[in-house]
Amino acid sequence: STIAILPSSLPQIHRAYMVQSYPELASVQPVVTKKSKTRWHFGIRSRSYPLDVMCEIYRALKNLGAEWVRPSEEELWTIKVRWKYSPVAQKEKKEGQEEETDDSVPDLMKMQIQLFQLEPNNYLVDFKFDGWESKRKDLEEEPVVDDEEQEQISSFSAYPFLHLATKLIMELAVNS
Amino acid sequence: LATTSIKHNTLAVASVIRYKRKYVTQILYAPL
Amino acid sequence: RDQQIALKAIRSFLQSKNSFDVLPVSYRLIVFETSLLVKRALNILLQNSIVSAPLWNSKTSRFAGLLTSSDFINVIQYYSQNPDQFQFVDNLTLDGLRDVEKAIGAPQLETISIHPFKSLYEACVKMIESSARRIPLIDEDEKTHREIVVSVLTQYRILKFVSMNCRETKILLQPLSELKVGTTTNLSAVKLETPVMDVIHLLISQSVSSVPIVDDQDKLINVYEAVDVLSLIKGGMYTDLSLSVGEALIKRSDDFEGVYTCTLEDNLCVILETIRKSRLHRLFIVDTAGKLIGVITLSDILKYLLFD
Repeated sequence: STIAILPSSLPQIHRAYMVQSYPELASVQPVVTKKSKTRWHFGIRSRSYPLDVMCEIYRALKNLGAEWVRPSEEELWTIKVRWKYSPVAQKEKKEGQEEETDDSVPDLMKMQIQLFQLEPNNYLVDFKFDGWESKRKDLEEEPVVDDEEQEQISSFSAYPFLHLATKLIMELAVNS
Repeated sequence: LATTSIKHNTLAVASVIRYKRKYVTQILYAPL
Repeated sequence: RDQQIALKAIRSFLQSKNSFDVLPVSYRLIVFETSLLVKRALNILLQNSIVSAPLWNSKTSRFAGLLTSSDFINVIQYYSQNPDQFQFVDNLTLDGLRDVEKAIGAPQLETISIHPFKSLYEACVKMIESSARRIPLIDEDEKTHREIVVSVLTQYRILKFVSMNCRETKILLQPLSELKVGTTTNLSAVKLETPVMDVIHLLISQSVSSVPIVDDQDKLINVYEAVDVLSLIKGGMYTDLSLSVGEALIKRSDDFEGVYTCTLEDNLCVILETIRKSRLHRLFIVDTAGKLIGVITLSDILKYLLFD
């Protein structure tokens, strides 16, 4: 094979060649695509007092127009949220025509928000996608799906959930 | 949910989902 | 005869596999909300060493096409036509890229896509027809019937998949000189002193993704690629419209692997073997003295494998 890499195209060699011809270019630095590894955290951290954290979350949910199930005694640190997520219909709405909402598409997203204690005064708030609900079947339990069907249903898009999570995190960040 | 600290007014969130028999870490970058 | 046997085998391989098969068991997919600033998106691409990402419109909750180097080229083109619009460019969001396209009369890139379980052969045909170098794999969410961006498949990934799984590539031994593959006539080439804006205009006018740089004896010395535009914008150098392409290439990051060359004596067996081992997106054909003869791109290779 006579496949080769062109030596004059290697960045260091090209730079040396250019600086030799134009010394003033010695100051131009290459774009450092700094590989600063994105640091990922689970959920969001909080050092505030647990009840304050919960209060902040309920306030943020209220500001964003979300609903939640009244917390039960034994599940004080879990919030079952329901969020109306009706994206703008793609088609331009004709003048005067009332917004056609496609009834078959569920537009109530459910999310579970849970507070965990990692160590004394170090808490973690986690968000979990909890399925969709359409406004008609109010609070009806999702039919239990068997494993095979679960395999099928696994093709869901996380983007609406991620989008609402960003809105909630921004609301919390702005409030705090 | 996985999150990054907010930098340059941008927030990144991610969640690992199962798509058929494979696993996708879907990462969304959004402006504050 | 061997060449024909290999082509038949590769075609039936591509028809028997689907795009989902190419995906690793576990992978990540970076997506940008369309309300993100273009310059922020650029930083994130460079930081993750990627050159493209799908867009998601959170208002309509729909997939909004792909961000690619063509978008950044359009932004530079727009700026070169409206140098007073620096502020507009600086505050441009990803939604605004469509207006930039209209403002400079750039062709609205049709966003092709394909379902992950359609055959690889169909994905290749769609990319060749639309001269796209990548194709989003889109499924539909069971509940909300909205698109799911499962992944984005590139011509490089498909050719690498073929070279790793199709042993018939070993008998593609006919030399390039006997095949009608690649471009060897009226190739536009420039010099190191050529202004980088002229090179960018060539990328657009010839709708190519790279422009070879030659010396006075027509010897190949470097190549300006469409993805180099990302470093140009990142470095903020696009405002200096007199910049030469030689100077612009100083911004290239050190992990650039270099320009791959080959001769007409090479064959697709060694080319696919090289694709299996290294990330290359085209090969420049040179003669024994290093003079530029032509270029063979991944699209050329795919076109040959599917349709020759």
